Amino acid sequence: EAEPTAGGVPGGACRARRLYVSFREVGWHRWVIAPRGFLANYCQGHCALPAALPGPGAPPALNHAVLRALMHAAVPGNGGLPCCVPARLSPISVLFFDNSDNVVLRHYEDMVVDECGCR
Amino acid sequence: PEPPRPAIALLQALGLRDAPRGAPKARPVPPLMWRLFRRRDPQEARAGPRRKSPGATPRPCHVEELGVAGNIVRHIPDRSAPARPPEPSSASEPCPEQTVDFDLSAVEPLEHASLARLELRFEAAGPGVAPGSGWELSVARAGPGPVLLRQEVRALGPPVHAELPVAAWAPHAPTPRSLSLVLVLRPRAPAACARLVEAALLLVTLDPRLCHPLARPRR
Repeated sequence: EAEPTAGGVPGGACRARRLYVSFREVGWHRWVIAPRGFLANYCQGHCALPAALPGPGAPPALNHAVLRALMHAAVPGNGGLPCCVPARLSPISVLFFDNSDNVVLRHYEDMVVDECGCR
Repeated sequence: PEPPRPAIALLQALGLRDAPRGAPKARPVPPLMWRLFRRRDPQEARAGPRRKSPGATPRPCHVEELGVAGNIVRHIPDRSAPARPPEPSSASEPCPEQTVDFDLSAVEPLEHASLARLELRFEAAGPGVAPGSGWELSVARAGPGPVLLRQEVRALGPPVHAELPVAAWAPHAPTPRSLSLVLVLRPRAPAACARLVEAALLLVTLDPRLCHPLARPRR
């Protein structure tokens, strides 16, 4: 399940959008004990000024991203805008049965987008 | 059916060779594994009382509750359990050796073991030992070789945890495909021998491929 964007065009400034990954949808619900799924989210939105500048509490903007946004504002089409990408991620754990009848708990880093930023 | 290609790619990204078939028989999930999962999964943790401290994300590649490095915890059942013969119950004979056998084929060569703990449950085959005397457990690998550990067991009621010296069985060598052990539980005072009812191995390993910080440390 993903947060709908208006007309398929990314709406608004760069930010995290909701994306829920359901293990049942992927067909893993028979061997994954928990969780049933997780909020992976994704990044989408404009990185033109002022979006390329960090909001309150957001990670610091890369100077290069601000430079590109400035260049684009001055001379559009030259080199394009910065990209909206994950800036902070967090892990998940998955509890499942493997093919040797073991109960396994695996920890995966960088699976959930907590924050997006212009890079 | 063969999972679609994107699902295979995702499985491989998660370090799984193929999609597990699921539990072939109804096997309960050990309470310890539930506990580790609930404390380990930040999204679960966020849903719990620890919600107020977002900074409480667990240290990457470390199993805090067990105090060792690792990002994979396996609860491996004893596959020799059904074949375990009944034990003699008279106190005059020495207590017999009891064997356990663990399938470690799911452990990848790149994984480093950081904890291997036996989870054992015994039951007395006859009248228990005199209070306070207890039992002595010794564990060795099947076949020739030294005793891996000797441990005092005060009572048979609660599960017995016996931590194998990891260096003893995985020194600089990949984890073995299987692990067969011989256990002897001797009463310290004359008493009937105890019988091993259930055995499992809790194995913690670290897969370095899944251990990579993304974000640069803050300047």
